[in-house]
Amino acid sequence: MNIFRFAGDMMHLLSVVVLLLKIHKMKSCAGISLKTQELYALVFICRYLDIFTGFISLYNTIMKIVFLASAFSILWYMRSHKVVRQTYDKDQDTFRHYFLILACMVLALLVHHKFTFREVMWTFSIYLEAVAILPQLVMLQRTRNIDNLTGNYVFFLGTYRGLYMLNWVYRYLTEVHYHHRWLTWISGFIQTALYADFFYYYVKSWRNNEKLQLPA
Amino acid sequence: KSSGHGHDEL
Repeated sequence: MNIFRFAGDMMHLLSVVVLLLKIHKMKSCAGISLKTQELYALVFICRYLDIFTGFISLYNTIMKIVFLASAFSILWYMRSHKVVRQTYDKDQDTFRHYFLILACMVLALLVHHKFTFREVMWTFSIYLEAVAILPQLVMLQRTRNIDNLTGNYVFFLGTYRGLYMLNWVYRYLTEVHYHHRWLTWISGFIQTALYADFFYYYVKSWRNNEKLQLPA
Repeated sequence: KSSGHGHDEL
């Protein structure tokens, strides 16, 4: 464990906590893409298949449980909670995310480290996480009004993956057998790049102390 | 530390 990875995990945790708090406190999920949340739940399911069979550390197991629990509770709020579900603007959340799932699954079947069920599912989760934010970014562009909690949510998510890239550089430089993780790095780089334009507008709006507006 | 093939990252 290195500081980049730990900080990245904390940013990731913060992003889901911010989102859960917003939904729980305001009893509203306006501006949140349900499709992105569904993709993230799928990412965690496919990546943490070994949660009960493999043990790496208490931290690792606890964080996996926290991420799975938060993903499912966000889905429960947005789909089943009698008040919150009314605030989900379905007609703004139009990204056809099933194509993302299909594309990532095909790619995982073609490009992976080992052709085993667990490894292909893990690879699928890495690809899917890279694009999972797309429905949310599209929805932000469309709804245009970004409340600062949603902005923070996306900002923390982008920071988490950016820190993970520093972690990969660090591990590449310090660990011997870490050189075959190029697949993760490419996917992680694409994922972070997707946030680039959002970061630009987020920092600009923060600096000018104005409402965050994404260009149409 | 996980083996080369284990995934020890979240």
